[in-house]
Amino acid sequence: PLQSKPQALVTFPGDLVGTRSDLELAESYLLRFGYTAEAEARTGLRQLSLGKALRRMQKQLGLEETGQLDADTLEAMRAPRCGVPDVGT
Amino acid sequence: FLTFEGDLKWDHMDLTYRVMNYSPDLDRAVIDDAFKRAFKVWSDVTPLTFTQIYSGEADIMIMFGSGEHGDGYPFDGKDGLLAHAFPPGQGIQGDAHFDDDEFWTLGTGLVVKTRQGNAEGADCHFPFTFEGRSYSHCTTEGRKDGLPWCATTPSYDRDKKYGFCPSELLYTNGGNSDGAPCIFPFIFEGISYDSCTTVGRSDGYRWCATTPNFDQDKKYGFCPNRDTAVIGGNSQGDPCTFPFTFLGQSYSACTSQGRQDGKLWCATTSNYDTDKKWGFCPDRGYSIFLVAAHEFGHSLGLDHSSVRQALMYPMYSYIQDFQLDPDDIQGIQYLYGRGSGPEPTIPAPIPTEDPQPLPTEAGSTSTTEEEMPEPTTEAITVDPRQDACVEKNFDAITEINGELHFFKDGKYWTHSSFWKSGIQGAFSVADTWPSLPAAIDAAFQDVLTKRVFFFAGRQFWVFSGKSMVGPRGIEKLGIGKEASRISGALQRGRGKVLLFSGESYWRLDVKVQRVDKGYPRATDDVFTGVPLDARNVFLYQDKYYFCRGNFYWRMTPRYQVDRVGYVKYDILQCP
Repeated sequence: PLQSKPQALVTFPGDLVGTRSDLELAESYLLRFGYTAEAEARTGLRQLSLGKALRRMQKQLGLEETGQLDADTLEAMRAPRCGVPDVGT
Repeated sequence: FLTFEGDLKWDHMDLTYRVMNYSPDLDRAVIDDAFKRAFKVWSDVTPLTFTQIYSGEADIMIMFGSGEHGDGYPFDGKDGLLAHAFPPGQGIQGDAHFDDDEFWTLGTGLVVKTRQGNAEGADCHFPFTFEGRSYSHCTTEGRKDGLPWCATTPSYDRDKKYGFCPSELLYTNGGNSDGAPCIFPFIFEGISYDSCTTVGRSDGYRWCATTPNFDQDKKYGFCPNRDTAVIGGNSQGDPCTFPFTFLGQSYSACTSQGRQDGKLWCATTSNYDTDKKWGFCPDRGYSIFLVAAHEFGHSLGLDHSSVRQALMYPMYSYIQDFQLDPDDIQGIQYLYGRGSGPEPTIPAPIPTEDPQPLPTEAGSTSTTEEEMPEPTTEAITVDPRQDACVEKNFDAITEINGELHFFKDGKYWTHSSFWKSGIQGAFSVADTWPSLPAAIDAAFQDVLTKRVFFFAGRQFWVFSGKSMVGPRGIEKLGIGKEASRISGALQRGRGKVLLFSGESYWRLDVKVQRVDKGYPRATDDVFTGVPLDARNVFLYQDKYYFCRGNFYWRMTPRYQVDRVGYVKYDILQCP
């Protein structure tokens, strides 16, 4: 079951998710569900505002408020969920 | 709970809803019933009433769609976003949309509702035996007309109960042909088609003509998904093709190779490298009932809650015996009042803090009860010369009081990832659990009572602190002769434990010490992609482990293999 050579990752046609870095995942999640504003997202989240937005998201979802992209927070960002934003209209 | 800005709510109590289209994943009747039950969740605790209408503009318009589906808020393929809905109001307000790149079920896997036959629309029973052979999918065996069918009891040979499976040869959905089946071949834009196609559509739905010539007659319908259909990818609805070639290697089962997220997929032609046609393999899917009940909460004016057990919590988790949380009830009654429904009873507090799909508390999550000391601690001798890292495999592996225990020939070692103390032992089984045989097959700790169950051959022992009951025969648990030994156990919460033997598993009710009705079931039907001859099966840190030889397969609570590795290096952390 284990491959001798490192597993090749493939981008599958029609696969909307593809491979994203954790930071890219976080930025799109925080924007989509209302934790960051459009303007912030366009200029790229500075460390301070990322931490603040993460803390807000962690509080809303009942996670430990670390302000960091920790494992639990990343797992929550990957979890299946409702598309309605958590903050804002 | 939260309501939307301005406490948006409907200005009348007798609401209407209309289902604009249906996912091909489920029979239309199953979807209608799920939506009806989802609305009843809210009408039970308010004065609201809901009536389904079949034409015209309803208060709540319901539709399935993929990607961009007309409202400017596109879905995102399989998983991720499941659905969304708009707060009360005119037009699109109040409407609910469901992502049809998801695999819609009732939360526990494929639902294959039959039609015609002699089983009055009962669901397929997988596996079933026909002419002595076992089938875990619909089959065309025994028929000349190519119509897939299945038995609705475990044995067609015995009960002769059957029905026809969803297929385009039996019926279509929607369109303008009143459900008439496809006619193949059919002509569309001058080209002949001998199967369903998405050509001509931008929403990816598979359709066919219900007369030989669409160009002339314009009669069509949408194809239901067969039970072997893949989900999403770029071949929605087509069946897997086995074996298929991927990166030069041949695969005869679904695989997660090539993916970073561990999801199982397959090719829908014999060669992915050349044709690039693929899709995801069926998993447990998402409960259309639970997701609909959540979205209808939005349609009525509720925003997301931060209470984990609340229905309006934004993340999906499957719950078998669903009940509204007090937070949901307070929210909806704040908007609409109580109505004449029964006094809502507060559900028993669910001890879980984890939003994972496990219905309830399971295995290794910590509980507030006081840890039960291992039965006898005074005379435990340790033999550090006996090194767990030299063992090729183990008789049994399980977690007891938060520590993994590795049993082999009358000895055992413990390993705690929490204390970072590494491997402790070897200890003597006889010192800790007197009268147990040297070689055991499986063990588990009951999360609620902390009792430890041991299995060896067809016998089992139950240790509760210093007291022990056993040996007793596993037939007392209701396990038949087909199980010569138990290979492992998975705690499922709420006093239920799955016991594995051979290629099957039983669900044990630990309290009454009997297996539930409807078992054994085929391991392969739910736990796809793990070895069927696993020597050990155990739950650890909310993941399922299946071990064979010196490898383990780790499976997520959503039944997807997300890692394969060495027991010695990854779990025991031997140097």
